[in-house]
Amino acid sequence: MIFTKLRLHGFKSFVDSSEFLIEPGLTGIVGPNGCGKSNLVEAMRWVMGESSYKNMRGSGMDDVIFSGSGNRPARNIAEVSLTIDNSARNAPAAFNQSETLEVTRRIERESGSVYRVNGKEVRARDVQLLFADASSGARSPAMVRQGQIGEIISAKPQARRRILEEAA
Amino acid sequence: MIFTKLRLHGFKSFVDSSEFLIEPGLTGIVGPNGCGKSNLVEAMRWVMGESSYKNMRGSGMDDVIFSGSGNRPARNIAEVSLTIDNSARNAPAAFNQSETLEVTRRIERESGSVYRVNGKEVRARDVQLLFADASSGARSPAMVRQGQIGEIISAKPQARRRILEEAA
Amino acid sequence: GRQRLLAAFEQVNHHFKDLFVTLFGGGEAELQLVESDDPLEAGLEILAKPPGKKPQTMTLLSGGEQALTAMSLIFAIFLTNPSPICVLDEVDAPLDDANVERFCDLLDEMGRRTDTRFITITHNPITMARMRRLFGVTMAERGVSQLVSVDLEQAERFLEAS
Amino acid sequence: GRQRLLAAFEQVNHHFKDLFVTLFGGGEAELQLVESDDPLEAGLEILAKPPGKKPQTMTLLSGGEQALTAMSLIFAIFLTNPSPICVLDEVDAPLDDANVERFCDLLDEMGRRTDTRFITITHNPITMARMRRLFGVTMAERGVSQLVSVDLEQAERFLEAS
Ligand SMILES: Nc1ncnc2c1ncn2[C@@H]1O[C@H](COP(=O)(O)OP(=O)(O)OP(=O)(O)O)[C@@H](O)[C@H]1O
Ligand SMILES: Nc1ncnc2c1ncn2[C@@H]1O[C@H](COP(=O)(O)OP(=O)(O)OP(=O)(O)O)[C@@H](O)[C@H]1O
Ligand SMILES: [Mg+2]
Ligand SMILES: [Mg+2]
Repeated sequence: MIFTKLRLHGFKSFVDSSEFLIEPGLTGIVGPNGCGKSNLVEAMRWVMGESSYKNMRGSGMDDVIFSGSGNRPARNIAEVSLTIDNSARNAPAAFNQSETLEVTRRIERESGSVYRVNGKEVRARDVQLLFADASSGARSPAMVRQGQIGEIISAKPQARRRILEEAA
Repeated sequence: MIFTKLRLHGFKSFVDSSEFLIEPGLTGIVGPNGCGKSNLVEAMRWVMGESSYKNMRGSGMDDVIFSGSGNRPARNIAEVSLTIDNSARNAPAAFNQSETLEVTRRIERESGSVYRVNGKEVRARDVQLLFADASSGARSPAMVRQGQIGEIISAKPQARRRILEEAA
Repeated sequence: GRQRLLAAFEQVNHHFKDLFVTLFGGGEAELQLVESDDPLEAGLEILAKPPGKKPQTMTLLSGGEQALTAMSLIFAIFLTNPSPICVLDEVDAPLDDANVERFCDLLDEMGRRTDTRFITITHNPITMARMRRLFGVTMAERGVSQLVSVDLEQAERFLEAS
Repeated sequence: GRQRLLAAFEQVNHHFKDLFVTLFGGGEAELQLVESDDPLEAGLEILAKPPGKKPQTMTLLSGGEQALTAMSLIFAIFLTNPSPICVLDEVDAPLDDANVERFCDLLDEMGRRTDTRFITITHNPITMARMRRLFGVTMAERGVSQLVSVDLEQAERFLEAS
């Protein structure tokens, strides 16, 4: 499974439809404080099935929906799509017939999230397992949030062991 | 009260006698990771009467004593002195007769700390009050430890109120 | 006790609002005492709205925005009761270049308003350039620190030191 | 369950020791399972000794040393089970210039050993220069983010953007 593209619409400060091409090697993301860099990568963790709004820095999952700015009114829907190249056919059986997998998560204010893979509605759990099988996912040790390095250092030994469990 | 000089001997990585002149305006401290910058300013908080070894990043107060390096054996004594210009005569009465105040703290392995002001032994409490009276001290909001900004942000409202109490 | 805390709170809040607008170039913020009518039992809540954005919980702000907000609080408390010495250990770490300049402008302003001596530990070349003087800490001998006076050019070579 | 965790622990520990020495240019470190004989109940302890220094509790290490040690653990876990994507949000913030270069060397090495695509958020010009490509996030319209492809020179102007 190769990640190739991330699309955002209405997700936090990305109110307009935005497309992020994910290419091989090292990609850097730059910009001033508060411009949306962390929001961009949070969208990836969110579409992979992040279930805790706290890991999205919110006080409710609706906090990921664009809440308005100087000129723009708040939105009621946020949608993120992650496109995966599956030509190596190493996705879980349920999804392995397709060359390309498009995983989409859409949230509507006060109605919760709906997940789709290639247009077909699935449960959050199916999406989480899809990524877990690829040693990936919202809680993968390879997704290092801003400030998480400090958390690992100050974590109690029991909490650190749990990070190890994610790898086992 | 004007702070003019900090002397360290055997304090953490400052095993050799070192003198830091504190001059007016903005002074920058630079150097590679792990070279001792935070250790230097920790010495100031320590001589001001910091009572908790956790605020010294240790697991016991003896951790501030030089514990040895590649070539050097561990020491058994650490001493820090802070020189204060009191020409404005605004120190607490007990110490206000002197033009200059030299506050010294000395720790001996497994025997605890001894404080002196101008050579005369005093209690830790006297030193803490001396600095508190000058709106200063180890716990002063003006002493911002590495990573403390993050702590303030993630602090519970009750803990943040306590920071305010330091100012009142 | 209670009166003094409330008086301090009012003063700190006044400074906090000003400092926030200075550091963010706009927007608004304020402090609130919450959870109890008794100030000695209350929590200190921070409400912050960067320019052009909707007011949000602190958690939704970016790393740099949170740092600037916390810095506004620290300096607001500082101005309410200035101390002879102020030590800042790598507080500029999460800031972009424009905000580092604003942070240094703030230090200059604090230097004008008080007699406080400031000690700033930094890895940032912009901050280094704004200091009146620089000291380098080295470990020429492994595990042993030495303090030495440096100029800006030497300091920048320091960054490559290891 | 227990067997798998122990096997993972051995592999991670092996990678961790190597990565630590690589990032620190020497010294030694290891992981330990503590507090219980049952790995599913144990705690994960980190013992680290930077080159030329005595082994000490993690708390006594400097901010940058702690970051490099945690980074060794994260990449050790990563190497044990590489994922197709790795996102690093400002992990270089506490590092001095020499250590930022070592961090980037490590990313290059990870890139050679795996097919993983790396996304690195950074304010550091050294890191930017080591990336294969750069994307800038702007807020030309307040509160609204836009993604745009940039080259290194544009990125450096970005840093002054606000
Ligand atoms: N639901 C939302 N609607 C609109 N704006 C939002 C929403 N959630 C967060 N934001 C805004 O997004 C901004 C934070 O963006 P982000 O954390 O991505 O910044 P950043 O580029 O990572 O900055 P830094 O370099 O400081 O870490 C905040 O100003 C916040 O107000
Ligand atoms: N009692 C001690 N004896 C000898 N060395 C010590 C002692 N306590 C701490 N150290 C060493 O001091 C170093 C930490 O120094 P310090 O925290 O001042 O670094 P720093 O210059 O602030 O680095 P950074 O830029 O990463 O924050 C550590 O390597 C630690 O091993
Ligand atoms: Mg961020
Ligand atoms: Mg430090």
